Amino acid sequence: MKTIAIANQKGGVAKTTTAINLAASLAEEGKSVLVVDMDPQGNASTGLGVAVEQRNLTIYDMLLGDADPKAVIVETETKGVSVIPATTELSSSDVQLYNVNKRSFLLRDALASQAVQEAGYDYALIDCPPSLNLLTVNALVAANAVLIPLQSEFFALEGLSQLMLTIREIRQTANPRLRVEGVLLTMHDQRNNLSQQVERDARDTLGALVYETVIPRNVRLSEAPSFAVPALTYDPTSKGALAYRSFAKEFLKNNNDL
Amino acid sequence: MKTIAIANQKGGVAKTTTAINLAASLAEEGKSVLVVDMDPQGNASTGLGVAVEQRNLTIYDMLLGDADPKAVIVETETKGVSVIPATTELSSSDVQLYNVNKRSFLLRDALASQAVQEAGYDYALIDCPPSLNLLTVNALVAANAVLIPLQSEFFALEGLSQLMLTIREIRQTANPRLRVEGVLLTMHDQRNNLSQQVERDARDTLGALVYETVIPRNVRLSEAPSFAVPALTYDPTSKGALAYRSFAKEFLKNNNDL
Ligand SMILES: Nc1ncnc2c1ncn2[C@@H]1O[C@H](COP(=O)(O)OP(=O)(O)OP(=O)(O)O)[C@@H](O)[C@H]1O
Ligand SMILES: Nc1ncnc2c1ncn2[C@@H]1O[C@H](COP(=O)(O)OP(=O)(O)OP(=O)(O)O)[C@@H](O)[C@H]1O
Ligand SMILES: [Mg+2]
Ligand SMILES: [Mg+2]
Repeated sequence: MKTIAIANQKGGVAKTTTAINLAASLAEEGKSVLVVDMDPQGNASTGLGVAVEQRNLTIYDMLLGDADPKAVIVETETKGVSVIPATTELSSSDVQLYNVNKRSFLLRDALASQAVQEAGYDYALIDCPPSLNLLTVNALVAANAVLIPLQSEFFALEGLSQLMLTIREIRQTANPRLRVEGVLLTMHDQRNNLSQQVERDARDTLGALVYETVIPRNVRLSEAPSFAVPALTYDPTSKGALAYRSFAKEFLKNNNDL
Repeated sequence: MKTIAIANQKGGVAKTTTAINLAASLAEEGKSVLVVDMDPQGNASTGLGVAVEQRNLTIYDMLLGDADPKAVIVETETKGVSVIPATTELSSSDVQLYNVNKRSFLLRDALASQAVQEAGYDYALIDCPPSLNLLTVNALVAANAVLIPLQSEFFALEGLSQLMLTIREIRQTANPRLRVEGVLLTMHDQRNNLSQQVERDARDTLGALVYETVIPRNVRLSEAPSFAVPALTYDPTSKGALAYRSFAKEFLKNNNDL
C-alpha cells in the first residue's frame, strides 16, 4: 500500500476534490483505494457519500488506538473506494492528543495495523485540513509521499515555500523516506493571465515535479459533492472528470503501476 | 471601535479578500480601519502591502502581551487602513499558548489596550484562519460581531451550521455580546445553478442576515494581491471593487454609520 498525503495549508485549493476524484479514477483503473479523511470538516467523507449518521467510528477513534479498522472503514458506493471517515470530533485533536505519547505517529501506527495491511489496498490517500497542525503532521509522518494541489492563484503560490519547509523538516526528523509525489495545478482558468502566470512560475521553479495534467475550473466538480458522488459518477464526460482520469493515469505511470 | 471577526472554518471562501477590500472600502468612506491578521499564512498582511521584512513585531507578540501596539501596527499605503501583521510564527500558537492563563482572551486584552483605544479606529476587522482553533476562538471572544463570508458552493454551505454552533457556544461562555454581523455571499457565479441554489438556501434559512450585496467571481480580486494592493486600488471600476464598495455601504447602513 502506497500512502499519499494530499496536503496544502492554503484553504480551498482542491485537496478534497482531488482526494475524491483521484480515488475514483484509480478505482476505475482497477486499483483498491482507501481514503483517509483527516479533516474535521469531513468533506471527503461527504463527497464520497458517507453520511454523518454512518460515521459511528471515525479516524479519531483510530488515532486514539482503540478501534478495530474493520469497524471504522466504510465501503463507499464507488467500487474500489473505501473511506475512514471524519467528524468535527477531530477538531479538538490538536489539544487532546498533544500529551499523547508519540503523538505524530498515531496515523502511521493506525495504517500499519494488521487489519489495514490485510485489506490489501493499493493506495491510501490522506485528505488533510488547511493547516500545518498535528493532523497534517500525522499525515506527513504516515505517508510515503505528499501530493500538493496548487490552485492557480497568488496566495496559493505564496504558501508553497512554507509547505516545502515543513516537508523538509519532517523528512529530517520523523520520516526520512517522505518524498514529494508531485504538484498538481488545480482550479485552472485557461483564459486568465494569473492562472497562466502561476503555471509558468510553478513549472520554472519546480520543473518535473509539476504534473503535465492540469485540472481546469469546471462547475461539475463543485456540483458533484451535493449529490454525494465523485464527478466521475455525476458527469463522467465533463472536463473535470476527464482531467482527473488523465491525472490518475499520469500518477500511475509515475508509480510504474499502469 | 467596533470589532468584527471575519470567520469561516472552510478554506478559500474569501475571508482575506473580504478583510482587505472591506477595509479599503470603509477607508474610502472616511473610516479609520485596523486589520488584525490572525492567520499564520499572513495573506491579509501581504495583500495590504506589508512585506514579510516589515513584520518585525506581529500579532503573536501582542498576544503574548509584551509588545507596544504602536510598534506593531503598520500604516499601509491605503490611507485609513492600518494592519497588525502576522507571520508563520503564529502557527505554533495553538500549542504554545495552550497553557497561558486566559488563553482565549489574549486578543481581547490586546485590542482593549490604551494604545489601541487611543488610536481611535472606527472598525477593527480580524482575518481568521480556516479553522475553529484557538486563534479563531480568540477572534470570536474579542469581537462585537462576526461577519461570515459564504462561498456559493456546496462544501461551504455545509460548514455553516458548525460555525453557528461555535458562535453560540462562545456567546454562552466567554462573550455574551457576540452577534452575527451578517453573511456575505462571495465568489458568486451568476451563470451557474449551484451558486444560485446556495444563494436561495442561504436566504431561505438565514433571511435578513444575508446581505443584499453579493460579491461576484471577478479575476481582478485574485490578481490584486500579487500587486500588494486592494482591488479598489488595482482596478477601481472592476466588478469586484464595485461590489465591495457597495457592500461597505450596506455594512455602514446596518451600523447607522453612513
Ligand atoms: N476544478 C474545479 N472547478 C470548480 N470547482 C472546484 C474545482 N476544484 C474544487 N472546486 C470547488 O472549490 C471548492 C474548494 O475545493 P475543496 O473543498 O476540494 O478544497 P480544499 O483544499 O479541500 O479546501 P479546504 O482547505 O477547506 O479543505 C469546493 O467547493 C469544490 O467543490
Ligand atoms: N470574488 C472573487 N473572485 C475571484 N477570485 C476571488 C474572489 N474572492 C477571492 N478570490 C480568490 O480566491 C482565493 C481564496 O480567497 P481568500 O484567500 O480570500 O479566501 P480565504 O477564506 O481567506 O482562504 P483561507 O481559508 O486560506 O484563509 C484567493 O486566491 C483569492 O484571491
Ligand atoms: Mg478539504
Ligand atoms: Mg485567508
